[in-house]
Amino acid sequence: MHVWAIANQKGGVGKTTTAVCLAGLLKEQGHNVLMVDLDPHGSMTSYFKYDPDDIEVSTFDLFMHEGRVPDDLPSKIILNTTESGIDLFPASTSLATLERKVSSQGGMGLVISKALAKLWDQYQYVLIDTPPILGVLMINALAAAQRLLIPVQTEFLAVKGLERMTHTLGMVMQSTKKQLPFTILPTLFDRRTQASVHALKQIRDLYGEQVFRETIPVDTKFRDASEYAKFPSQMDPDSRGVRVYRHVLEELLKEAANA
Amino acid sequence: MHVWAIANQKGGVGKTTTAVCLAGLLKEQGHNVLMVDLDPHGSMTSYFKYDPDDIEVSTFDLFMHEGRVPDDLPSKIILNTTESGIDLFPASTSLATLERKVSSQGGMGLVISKALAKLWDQYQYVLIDTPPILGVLMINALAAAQRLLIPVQTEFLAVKGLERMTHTLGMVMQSTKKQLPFTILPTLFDRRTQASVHALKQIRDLYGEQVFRETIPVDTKFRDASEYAKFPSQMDPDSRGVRVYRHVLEELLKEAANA
Ligand SMILES: Nc1ncnc2c1ncn2[C@@H]1O[C@H](COP(=O)(O)OP(=O)(O)OP(=O)(O)O)[C@@H](O)[C@H]1O
Ligand SMILES: Nc1ncnc2c1ncn2[C@@H]1O[C@H](COP(=O)(O)OP(=O)(O)OP(=O)(O)O)[C@@H](O)[C@H]1O
Ligand SMILES: [Mg+2]
Ligand SMILES: [Mg+2]
Repeated sequence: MHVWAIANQKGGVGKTTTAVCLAGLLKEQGHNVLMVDLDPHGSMTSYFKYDPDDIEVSTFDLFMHEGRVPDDLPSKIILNTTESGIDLFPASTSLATLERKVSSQGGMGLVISKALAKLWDQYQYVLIDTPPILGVLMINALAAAQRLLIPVQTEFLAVKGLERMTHTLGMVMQSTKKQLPFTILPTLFDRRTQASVHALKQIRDLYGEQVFRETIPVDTKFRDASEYAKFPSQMDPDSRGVRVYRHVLEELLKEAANA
Repeated sequence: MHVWAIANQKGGVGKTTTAVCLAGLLKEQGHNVLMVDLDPHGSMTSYFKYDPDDIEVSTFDLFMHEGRVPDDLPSKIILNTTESGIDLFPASTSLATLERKVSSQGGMGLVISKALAKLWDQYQYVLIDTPPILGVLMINALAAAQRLLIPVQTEFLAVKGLERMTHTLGMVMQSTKKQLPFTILPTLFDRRTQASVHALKQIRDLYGEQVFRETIPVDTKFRDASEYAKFPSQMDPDSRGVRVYRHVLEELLKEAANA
C-alpha cells in the first residue's frame, strides 16, 4: 500500500483537486484507491455529494478511542464514489473540534497510520487530503504518508508559505524518525502574469529538483468536474490540466516502484 | 470604531486580498485603519514583508493572559505598513498552537474585542483577516466584529461551504447575543466558465439581498500587488478588481453610517 499526503498550510492552492485528479488517474491504471478526507471543511467529501455536516461515521470517529483504532472501525467508515474502485474516508465538520478535544492526550499522531494499516490488502494507493492549517490532522497525514505532494500557487505569498511547509516537514520527520520525500507541484500557473512567472522562477531557484518539471495550468474544467462529482479525467481526459497530472503520476509511480 | 471581519472556512477565496484591498481604499477616504491578522499562516503579515515565523510580539501574545488583555499590550503589537495611516496587528505562526493551549480555559472568545477596545480612539476602521478553519481565532473575529464579509469563490463546492459559514455565524450570534449582519462577496468570477455562472446563480437564489450585487472578477493585478507589498488600489487604482471593491466599500460605508 502506497500512502501519499497532499498538504500545504496555504488555502486554495489545489490540494483537493490534486488528490481527486490523481485518484481518478490511478484507477485508470487499474489500481484500487482510497481517498482520505482530513479537512473539517470536507471539500473532498462534498465533491462526491456527501454532507460533512451530516455524516454518521467519518475520519473523526477514528480519533475517539484514545489513540487506538478498533479493528472493525476503518471498514465501517468507507463510502463509495461515482467510480467503482475508488472509495472515500469522509470528513465530518466535527473534525474542527479535534484539536481541542485531543490536545492533552499523547499518542494521537498515529491514528490515521493505524487505521490504514488495517486496510493494507484492500487498496494499493491511498491519497490523503488535508486542511490548510498545521495541527493534529496534518501531523497524522504526514506521519502516515510515504510521500508528500505540496501544491503551490505560483504567486509571491506562496513562496514564503512553502518555507513554512518544508520547516513543518522537518519537525515531523524528526519526531517520526522517518524520511518523507516530497514533490512541489506548481499549480494555477498563468504564464501571462508576471507575478506567476517570477514566483515560479523563485520556487525553482530555491527547491531545484524537488519541483515538478511542469506546471499545472489554470484550467476551468476542474471547476466543472467538481460540480458533476466527476473525476477530472472522466470529465475531459485530454484537458490541459489532466495531461500534466498524468505526467505527475508517471513520475510518482516510477519513484514508488524504485522505493 | 467600526470593526469588520472577513471570514470563510474555505481556503483561497480572497479573504486576505479583500481585507488588504478595502484597507487601502479606506485610507484613500482619509480614515485611519488597523488590519488584524489572525491567520497562523500570516498571509497578511507576509504581504507587508514581515515574517510570521520571526515576529517578536503579535496577536498571539494577546491570548497569553488568561482572557484579560493588559492595557499597554495592544499598542506594543502595532507595526507600520507601506502606507501611513494603515497599521498592522501581525500574526505569528505560533497562533497554530493556540487551539491546543487555550482549549481548557473559558472566556477566550473576547480577547480580540478587549484588545481593540483599548485602541478605540486611534483607528476608525479595523479589518480582521481570519484563517480558513472554525476555531478560537475565527470566534474571536466574529465576536469583535460589527459586520462580516464572506468572500466566496463562484464554484460549486463554495456553495456548500457557505451554508456552513452562515451556520457557524448563527451559533456565534447565539452565544454573544449580538446580531452580526453579513455580506456575501462573490470573488474570482470568470464569466466564461459555466461552473462560475451556475454557482453564482445558486448563491443569489439562496441568499438574495445578502449577496453583493456585483462580482469581483479574476484580476491578475492582485497577485502583482502582493509581490510589491502594495495595496491593490496603489498598484492600479483603475483595475477591474479595485473598481468593484470601491463599490463594495461605498455600500459598506452607507450601511455603517445608518447603523
Ligand atoms: N489548475 C487549476 N485550474 C483552475 N482551477 C483550479 C485548478 N486547481 C484548482 N482549481 C480550483 O481552485 C479552487 C481551489 O482548489 P482546491 O479546493 O482544490 O484547493 P485546496 O488547496 O484544496 O483548498 P483548501 O485550502 O480550502 O482545502 C477550486 O475551485 C478548484 O476547482
Ligand atoms: N479577484 C481576484 N483575481 C485574481 N486573483 C485573486 C483575486 N482575489 C484573490 N486572488 C489571488 O488568489 C490567491 C488567494 O487569495 P487570498 O490569499 O486572498 O485568499 P484567502 O482566502 O485569504 O486564502 P487563505 O484561505 O489561505 O487565507 C492569491 O494569490 C490572490 O492574489
Ligand atoms: Mg481542499
Ligand atoms: Mg488569507
